[in-house]
Amino acid sequence: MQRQQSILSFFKKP
Amino acid sequence: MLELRLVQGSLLKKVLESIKDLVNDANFDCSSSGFSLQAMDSSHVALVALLLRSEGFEHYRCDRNMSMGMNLGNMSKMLRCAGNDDIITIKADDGSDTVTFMFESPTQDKISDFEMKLMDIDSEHLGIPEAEYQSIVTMPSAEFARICKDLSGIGDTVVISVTKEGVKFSTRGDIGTANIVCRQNTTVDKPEEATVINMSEPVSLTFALRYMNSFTKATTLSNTVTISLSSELPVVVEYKIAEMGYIRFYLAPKIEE
Repeated sequence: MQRQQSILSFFKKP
Repeated sequence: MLELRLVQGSLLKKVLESIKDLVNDANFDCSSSGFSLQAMDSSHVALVALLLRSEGFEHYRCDRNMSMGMNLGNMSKMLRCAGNDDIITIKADDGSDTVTFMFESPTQDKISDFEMKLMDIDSEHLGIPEAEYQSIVTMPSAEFARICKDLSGIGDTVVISVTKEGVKFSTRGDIGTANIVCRQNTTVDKPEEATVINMSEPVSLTFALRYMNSFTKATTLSNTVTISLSSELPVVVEYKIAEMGYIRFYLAPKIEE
């Protein structure tokens, strides 16, 4: 099974 | 006071058509340097970053930084009313809750204005770290769009692998498997027909084809697309917008559980 990662795991809120 | 006059109005029409299905609402940020947008899709899997530099506009007035929240579906409905050869002017007064799009036909015999309500959108800009990508592929945008479309008939995900041999797009589904390899090819008549691979390290990542296909709606903006890949990072799919800026799509990879 593959899991879709979130963009928020890579790019952070300020 | 904000007044931006874009002679090649079709560029703005194309930008909206390429992002309106990915992002519902977004803040357009206007500063002295340009007109920009950063927004995520509702699932927080992809992010779009748009920049139209002020130098690309025939007239660019932005007295102070402004952020205008717009529903992209509604904005697209209004911009579709502009002709492909029309000049588009975007106008807004300070503190106003509306934005006006003015369309002028090239012969100036038809002038329309459309006023759209702005909306309050609570969104924070994400910090996108500077990264050295392990592999950067530049190829004809139409070829990339064709590959994504073809593969999505077979599977839901694409594995993009870059090696010295070339870039391989693979998928797998109930009916079988598919592999498409594009080799570096710089001996073409026109530079926009070339496939160029800059690889410091081989890389292989898996992405949802649904998003890739959505990104390829920007194909009309540029003859070429640049795909930047690094393990452990979202892919960047970039379409340059002639002499004005870019539209970049970031997509988080899928990983094995």
